[in-house]
Amino acid sequence: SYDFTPMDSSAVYVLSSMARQRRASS
Amino acid sequence: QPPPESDSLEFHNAISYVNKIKTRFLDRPEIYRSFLEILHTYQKDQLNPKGRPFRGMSEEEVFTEVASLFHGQEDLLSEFGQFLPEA
Repeated sequence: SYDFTPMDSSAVYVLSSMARQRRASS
Repeated sequence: QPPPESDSLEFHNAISYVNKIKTRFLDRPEIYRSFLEILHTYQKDQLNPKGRPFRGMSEEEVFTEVASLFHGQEDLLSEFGQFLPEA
């Protein structure tokens, strides 16, 4: 189970958008 | 156009990674907080309008900061490198 704070969620958001950007540029 | 499954895979990987860091640094929450701050600084810079003379934090700088934060936790660092777009 994921017990995430809003800070955690925004970290997840940043990381996954970084990964998407990486995929888009590869 | 990439299939939507890739998006959810990336989202899932990000959740697992954040969980792993939280768990690893349970005794040292200040490290986890610093990691979040680095990500937020990076994200804020990404949202700046294009063409600004000062671009802010580069991918390389983010990696350097995270490397010094995760010193001795090579697995976390190499996993972080998989999220970071090529500088």
